[in-house]
Amino acid sequence: SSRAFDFGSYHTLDEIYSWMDTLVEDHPGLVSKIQIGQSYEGRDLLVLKFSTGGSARPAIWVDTGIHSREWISQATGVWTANKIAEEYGRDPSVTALLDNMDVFLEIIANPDGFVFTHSSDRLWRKTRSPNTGSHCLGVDPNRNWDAGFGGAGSSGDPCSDIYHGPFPHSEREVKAIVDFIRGHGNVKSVISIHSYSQMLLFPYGYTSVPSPDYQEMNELAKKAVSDLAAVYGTKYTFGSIADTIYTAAGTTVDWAYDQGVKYSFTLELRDTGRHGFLLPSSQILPTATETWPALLDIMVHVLEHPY
Amino acid sequence: QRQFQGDQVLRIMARDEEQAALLKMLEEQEELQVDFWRHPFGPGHPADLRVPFPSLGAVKGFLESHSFPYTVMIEDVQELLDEEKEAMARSRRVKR
Repeated sequence: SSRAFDFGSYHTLDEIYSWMDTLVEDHPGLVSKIQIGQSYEGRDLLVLKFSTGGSARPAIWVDTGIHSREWISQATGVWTANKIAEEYGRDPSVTALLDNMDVFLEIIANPDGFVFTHSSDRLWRKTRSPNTGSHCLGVDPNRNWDAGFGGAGSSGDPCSDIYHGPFPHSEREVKAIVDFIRGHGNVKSVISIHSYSQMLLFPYGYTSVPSPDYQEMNELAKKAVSDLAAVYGTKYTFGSIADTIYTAAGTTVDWAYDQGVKYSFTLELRDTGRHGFLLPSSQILPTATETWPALLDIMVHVLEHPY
Repeated sequence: QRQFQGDQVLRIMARDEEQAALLKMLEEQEELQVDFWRHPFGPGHPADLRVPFPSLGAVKGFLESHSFPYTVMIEDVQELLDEEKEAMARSRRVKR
């Protein structure tokens, strides 16, 4: 049963994939598993679909752990998947959401990198695809999107951790999401989860020009980080990527926004800078718990503001 | 398995644009093999660097010679990794 799973511990890819099957078994009619592609090393790219039926419903896309070493992100993805499933029929917001929209959650967005963090290099960030003419492997999957591709904040050096790759969507892990969102055609929100800077960010990253929806996104982000802070007092900053962190070209949410997905956000989860990517497992449950109201704020706003 | 014995993570605060630019130069010095956990994105924002043990002297020397304020965020990365591994093993041993 998914209830026997330890949500307060870090897990391997096999453990998480196996748990996803259990979640599907425990919630028939609500949760299903779909494969959207394969990684460079041939691993399945799996997405949990939360749906109460109907076809072509508007949808929300959430991915966690596109940077493999940010383990708190994948762990939060697991907890969140379970929370969505358990709260349907219990929490009025989740129930209303899933009665009208579908949620897609990709917990391990970079499985090759994730496995590599468990087997060989805990601090690996990129994909694991080879680069022609270089001994360095991998592309930063959050610089590989066709949104200002190759611009500031990304690198053309295959040895760099922010290498943008040879061309947009060169990485199978990225292309699979691109194809899925385009093919679906009715995705209204993309939420991409990272760690560890405690931020809620929105487009743009590749330019400091405010997006046309800046005001609305800013208000929503303000509410979300306020509700997040109400749980344990964790302070988040918020704003556009370019204003809040730095100019970063080729990112997931900029691509999504440019595709017409208005509510595109990226979260940077804990920590404050004591552990970085090595956040102790004792912080998984608090992190996931405090993130939940922020996620729910965004999802409910999407539900209540159709476009 | 890659080992990180003696590697430290330094938290650096650039005072101005000039220092931020200097930090970016550090990133480009491949021989130091520094790993930016948080990239330098301007004055007032911390940058976190994992510095391999063999490069610690050179990097700290660089920071001190340019009067960068910095603190050691993680004293020994491998110690934390060992703790993490032990926590995972312990969790698997617990019968649920």
